[in-house]
Amino acid sequence: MGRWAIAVHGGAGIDPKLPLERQEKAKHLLARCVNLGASALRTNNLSALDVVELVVRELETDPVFNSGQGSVLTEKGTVEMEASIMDGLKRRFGAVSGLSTVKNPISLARLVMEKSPHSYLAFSGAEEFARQQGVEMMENEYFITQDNVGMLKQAKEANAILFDYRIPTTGLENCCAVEADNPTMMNGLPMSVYAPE
Amino acid sequence: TVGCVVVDKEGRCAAATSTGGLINKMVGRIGDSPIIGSGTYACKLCAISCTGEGEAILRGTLARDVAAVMEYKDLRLQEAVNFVIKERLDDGGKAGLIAVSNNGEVAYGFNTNGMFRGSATEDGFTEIGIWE
Repeated sequence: MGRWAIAVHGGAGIDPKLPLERQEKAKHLLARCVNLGASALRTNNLSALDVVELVVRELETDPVFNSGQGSVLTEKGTVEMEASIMDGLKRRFGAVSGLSTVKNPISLARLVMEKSPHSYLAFSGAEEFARQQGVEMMENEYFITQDNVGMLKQAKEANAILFDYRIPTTGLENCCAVEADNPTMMNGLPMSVYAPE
Repeated sequence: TVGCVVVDKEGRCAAATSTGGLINKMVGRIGDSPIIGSGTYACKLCAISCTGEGEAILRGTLARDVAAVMEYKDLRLQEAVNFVIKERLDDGGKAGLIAVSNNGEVAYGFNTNGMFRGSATEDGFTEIGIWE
């Protein structure tokens, strides 16, 4: 018998001025998810695949991080979520992209792996598959938080349209290449818009 | 972006990543999280979940590379994570990742100013962190 282990993340690249109460909120959610997974592994009644799905569902359902409820917004103010899950033993995987109504994208990714002949479904095909599988689907408002509306506004004011950040900045006035030596920028955006990310 | 990697008592590894993507992204943009071998990967050896600048993670096939350098360069998990974060993120690429190995190790690495992360192992080690 081996030894179990678990790790979770809620995103990299954090606003250096993130308020302490936001940091505490994030730490509480991380601790809750680590404990949720560890107790499932301790009793050994769930496989590794079950546990990663269980924990990511918990993270998706809490608006603290950028996934599920609390997902960041596209340039049009909409939500397009994506997820993937992979089983190391048989190297099977399932992935979805372009979701805007599915409450837990990670569970749909697993259904793609287990209940479809494919590995990756996206946009309207993925939404159709979700309806066939009867997964929980929500109105768009469920996903859109005031925080994210504000962050999209900030991103637009920063005029940070995200192209490949290696495009030279000269001659492309509407493209923001990330200043590699500017630590407060990431992906052409001021770090502050990545608050929960 | 959120992620979880696990190895269970039978030594089985699994990885999962979920995200809303990047703020102000173009409609239709696909990032690294759903792309196996870039944002997410699991095999018999280990499981990895990445976060950060999707385009850089895609170019570096970050998740698969951790498994590959373990397999072909015989690196331990944390060494493999350090190597990939240091060598596979091209100029200015910002990212972080978490990983577990089939013998119950956990590891993480990032070249950003911080990463929201937590971990626990059977022998009692637990960590919750944000900054360096």
